[in-house]
Amino acid sequence: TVGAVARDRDGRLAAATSTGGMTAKAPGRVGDTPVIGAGTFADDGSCAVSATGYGEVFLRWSAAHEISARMRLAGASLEEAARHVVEVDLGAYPDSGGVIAVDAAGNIAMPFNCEGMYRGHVRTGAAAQTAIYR
Amino acid sequence: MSTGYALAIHGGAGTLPHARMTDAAAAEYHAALAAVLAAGEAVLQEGGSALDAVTAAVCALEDAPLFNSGRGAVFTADGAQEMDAAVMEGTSRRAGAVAGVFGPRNPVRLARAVMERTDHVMLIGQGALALGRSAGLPFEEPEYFFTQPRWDALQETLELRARGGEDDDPARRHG
Repeated sequence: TVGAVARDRDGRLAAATSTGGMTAKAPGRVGDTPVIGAGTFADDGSCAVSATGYGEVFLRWSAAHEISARMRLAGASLEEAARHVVEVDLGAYPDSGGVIAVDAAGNIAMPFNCEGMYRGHVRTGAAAQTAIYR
Repeated sequence: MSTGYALAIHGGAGTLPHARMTDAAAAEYHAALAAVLAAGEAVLQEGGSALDAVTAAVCALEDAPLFNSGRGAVFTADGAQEMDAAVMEGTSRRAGAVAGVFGPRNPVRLARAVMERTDHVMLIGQGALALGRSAGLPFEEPEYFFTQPRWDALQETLELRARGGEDDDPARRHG
């Protein structure tokens, strides 16, 4: 699975996700990627999220929307909301995956509960950074 | 409102276990991720929208056979490839998604066509493909999407299952 989240110069947020699914998956199986609120979500008032991992878990927890809800309704920061969902909610399912997220201020969070996640980020005036493991 | 931009990308969490990752492979992944960031950042630097930036970044990821989407998509148990994609913008909460498609070079562009050209949020299968053709999106033949490592991974998984094994290795999910 791959994905991207962005905040543009006008403060607008967007998210996109794309996947081939899981190796040897059942034909017709659909994971969280195309399900808005589970693997992909964007709301200018809170955050944009793209997920990767064991899709059924992200579907059951409505993971991407849950991060946004924690920010809007509980006043959590992006980092707090994303970490709670990935490490506490999804943490009950070890190695279930991770998310990338950006908020309206341009903060970025990229928590995952497995050994690694191919990832990268860049901001205005800063060098791009890429990583694989913790 | 700040005039800064920010972009984050991921290429999946089904990574090779650290012990199996060679320096050469890691360098290849880092280079690919950097190229994807550059594609998305170029849009933002020019004052483009977040929606255009994430579309450009995901297209670049889909074009790279290292990652599980588009050209590097994994195979189903039947030896086929089925792709899913979605896009959403946060200003008006417009969203588009597709599932179970095969043929469009960039499934994320098909998802965006659903958002921009229909009243719907998700289309699947033949209906989605018909939209892609009417929108003039590029399609590719099966050979374009075939990669030997993904085919080998399918065979290994099927053999494991035939022996009654449980395939719970996250590195094999490519998800």
